[in-house]
Amino acid sequence: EHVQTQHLSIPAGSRVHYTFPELFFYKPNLWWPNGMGKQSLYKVSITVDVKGYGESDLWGQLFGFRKIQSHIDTVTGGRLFKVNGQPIFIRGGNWILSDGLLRLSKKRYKTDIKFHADMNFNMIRCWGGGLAERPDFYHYCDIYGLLVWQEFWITGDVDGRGIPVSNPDGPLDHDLFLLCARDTVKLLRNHPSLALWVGGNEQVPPDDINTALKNDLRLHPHFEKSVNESGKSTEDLS
Amino acid sequence: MAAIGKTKLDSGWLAARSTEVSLSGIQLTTTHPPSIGTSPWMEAVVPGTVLATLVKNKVVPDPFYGLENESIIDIADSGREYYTFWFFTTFRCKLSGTQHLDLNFRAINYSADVYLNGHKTVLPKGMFRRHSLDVTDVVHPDGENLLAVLVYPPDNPGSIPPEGGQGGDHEIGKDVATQYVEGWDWICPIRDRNTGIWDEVSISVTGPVKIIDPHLVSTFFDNYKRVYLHTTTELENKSTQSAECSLNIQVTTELKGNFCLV
Repeated sequence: EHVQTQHLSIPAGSRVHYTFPELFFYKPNLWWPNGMGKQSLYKVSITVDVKGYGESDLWGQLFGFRKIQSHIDTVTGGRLFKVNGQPIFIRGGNWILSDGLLRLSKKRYKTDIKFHADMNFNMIRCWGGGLAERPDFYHYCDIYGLLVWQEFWITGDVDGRGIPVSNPDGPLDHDLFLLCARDTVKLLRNHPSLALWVGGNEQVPPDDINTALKNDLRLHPHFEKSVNESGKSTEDLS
Repeated sequence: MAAIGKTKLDSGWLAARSTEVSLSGIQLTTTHPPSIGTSPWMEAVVPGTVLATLVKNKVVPDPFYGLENESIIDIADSGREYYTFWFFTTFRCKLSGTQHLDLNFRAINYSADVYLNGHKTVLPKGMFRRHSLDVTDVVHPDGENLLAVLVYPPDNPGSIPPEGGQGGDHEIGKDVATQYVEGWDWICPIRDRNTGIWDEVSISVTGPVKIIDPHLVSTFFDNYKRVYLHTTTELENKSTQSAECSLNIQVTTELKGNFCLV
């Protein structure tokens, strides 16, 4: 039942957005962080066949069904997380990057990230002065159940709070920053381990960048409704 | 006819300092392709950085041993052109009539000029952005393709004050790039500021229609019993006719071994 084919016509030389009718799953295996359950992953494959030509392109991704919520707790001021409706005590570590000369490898990522899981961690925080981590990093976080807190490229030291105070308005080209941020979100957004985007380290990005990021990263209204419904029906039914 | 899909270009790369190469990108990718063993060309680390290539070829010591980093000239003292490097490779791809070929860079630090078989394309600035070039019209369908990439360092590499400190003089913060590279309390300054083709390079073959950046979202109801998978994708029709498409999505879970449940 998890196969679906849709037909559409695309005009010459154009780009279109297409949304499949949603696929229904009854009690699918959920993806859980390390220590809370299995990291069940499904393979999602998309292919496009063109009449008179045959298979034109294909795409694949491992995907995990999970719902991650977080909010600032008014009493403690700390951020509380829930995964699939269950509160989770975050045990995490700081991550800067694999290697100072960017000699990045699957083998190193697998070893480092499994090490974090073996230390009984369930979150890795990618520091804003490092990288937007790579798909291979997120792949092993998906596999080993490490939630990822991913910061954008702003740090207090360099952007307005360091000694000397510098770059109070962040990078020179805000449009370039947002272009890179949007492209990075598209690169990483399907990984179940991606739990939180954060503007920067010890610093809020300049207002225009911060507002744009918050706006771009809002949950799409289409899902807002269903999340509320699920929130309501889940609470009521459970 | 080439198989649909992606092929990584992660071997056989060469590199050379731009100031030591007198040829142009057009000459390198047409009449005078370089070869390993002819100075100043050396085996390159791609994906990787200029400094990783220099360390691999023992042109400089490994900066993370002892005080070796002090013996590597910093970009602030050498100037940006010293760490502006050529990267070169070749590849083959036998396209059929209606197939298209994209050349993809998943990340370059900080900007670059790409030459393929004598054709130049400028890759704009930014360390954290992908680049995808439709090179269908410039590839040699049955021959070898010559690819040269001239990679420029960040615009504002900054300089390291004598006392060091978190992020040096913070100039790197003017660019959209990783900020630790001017040094921090846990790492020495990176002399080339991580200039290079630091993530995957690939070529991808498609037919007339290409799938771009699908987005998967799941919603949950009835205490996670009733779950929906919403999928949106961008599609590009690169041909000159309207394309009648069948779009298929399939979700499978890998069982042990080679069995899979659909």
